[in-house]
Amino acid sequence: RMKQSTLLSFFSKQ
Amino acid sequence: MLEAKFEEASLFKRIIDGFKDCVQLVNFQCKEDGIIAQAVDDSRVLLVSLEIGIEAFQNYRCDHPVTLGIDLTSLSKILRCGNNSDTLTLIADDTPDTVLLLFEDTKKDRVAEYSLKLMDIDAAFLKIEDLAYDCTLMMPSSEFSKIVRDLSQLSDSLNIMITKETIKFVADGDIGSGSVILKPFVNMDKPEDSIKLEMDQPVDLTFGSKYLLDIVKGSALAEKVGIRLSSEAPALFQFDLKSGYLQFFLAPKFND
Repeated sequence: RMKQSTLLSFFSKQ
Repeated sequence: MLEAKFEEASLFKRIIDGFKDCVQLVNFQCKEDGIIAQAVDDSRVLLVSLEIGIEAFQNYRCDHPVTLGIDLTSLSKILRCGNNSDTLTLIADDTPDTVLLLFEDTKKDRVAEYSLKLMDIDAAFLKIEDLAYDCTLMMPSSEFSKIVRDLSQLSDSLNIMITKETIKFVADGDIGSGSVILKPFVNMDKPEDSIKLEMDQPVDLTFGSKYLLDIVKGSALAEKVGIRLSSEAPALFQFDLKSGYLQFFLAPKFND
């Protein structure tokens, strides 16, 4: 089963 | 003082229509060198990044940086009031509560003026590093849009696989499955129909169909879409403006 990742695991908050 | 005049209101309409269905509240940062905006959808899966350079305007002036917090649903209502061929000028003072939208039909001496209330939007600005991508694909945006719309009928996930000479889109769902296979080629007569592929590493990635359906709404902005894929980073889908771009960063699905 595929799980949706989020952007927060890739980008940091400025 | 901000005074940003589009030669045709339709350009700003198409820009806003390109992303208003995936994000609602957006801060537009207006500076000397143009307007930028960034917003993430509620699920934190899709990020929209907009840059409108001054060359995209007929006239542009911004002596003092100003942020316009805008509800895109409200803005769209006002944009529908103008005619596509009208010029559209956005006007705001240095500490604005409202932004003024001025539609002018120079042939008819018709002027329509709307004011939109601004909002304080507390949105974190994400820092997007320059990412390294495994594959860069450039293709007609209409063709990409059709593939996404066709295949997303079959499944809520769409798989994109790229090997050296083949680009494969696959949807596998309850009612059946479908795939579209493309090869890079150059059309000398109509260069905009060409499909260009640069590949460092093959990729095999899966994305949520509903996000791709949002992204292809940007197709009205540009004849071509640039697609950059990496196994280790969000995919980037880019529609270029005459000056600037509309970018979508999309987080992939992974095997649990």
